[in-house]
Amino acid sequence: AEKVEGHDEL
Amino acid sequence: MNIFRMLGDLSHLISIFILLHKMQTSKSCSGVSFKSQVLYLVVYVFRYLDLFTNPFMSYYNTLMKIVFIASSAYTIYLMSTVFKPTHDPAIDTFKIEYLLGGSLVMALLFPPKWTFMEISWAFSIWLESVAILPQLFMVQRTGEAETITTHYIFALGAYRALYIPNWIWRYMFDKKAKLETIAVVAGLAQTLLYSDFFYIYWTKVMKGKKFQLP
Repeated sequence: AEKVEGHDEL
Repeated sequence: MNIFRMLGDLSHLISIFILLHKMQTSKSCSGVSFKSQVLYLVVYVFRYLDLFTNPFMSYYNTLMKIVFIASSAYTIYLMSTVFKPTHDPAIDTFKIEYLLGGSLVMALLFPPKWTFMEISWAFSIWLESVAILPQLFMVQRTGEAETITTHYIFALGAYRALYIPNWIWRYMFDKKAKLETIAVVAGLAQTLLYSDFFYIYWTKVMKGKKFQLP
């Protein structure tokens, strides 16, 4: 799985 | 995205709508803690700094961030100008310095990473978990609250409470999800802070009675 930077929740 | 996350965010939007609606229709912000509103603006500004830096997540994510910052700023604007005469600072006396200081200490002690962005994100998460305290304190001081104000507080509390089943869902079914310990711990604490309020809201307001402390 690709690594996503940052926070995906609000 | 799952149903709990969606309902949580929807509940957050509804809470904002209720608050603005209450102020516009009654032409008053009485019963609303200005201090809590200021804390929420601080929360959104510090958390969503990544609007300018991080890779684009989704239109949904970006749109919600802008809505939260803008509506929060607008609320502060209304409360400090048009409806200022209806705000009573004498009952909005919670010392927010401790909340700001405590959140900063937590963010500095346990940052996800040692970068300014990550520390400010952690700071905003901790601050959000306690930002409702001046509002709850105000309700406690007066011993009662307008029904519309309790709907606002309930919707705002339900938003983070709904994030909890969302995290459980992600943990169980979403292979790519990365659960953020700080968000989960602070989210649980935040929901716990509301528990007393939830109980009274459920037993009184839901049965058509006035929100009054025993």
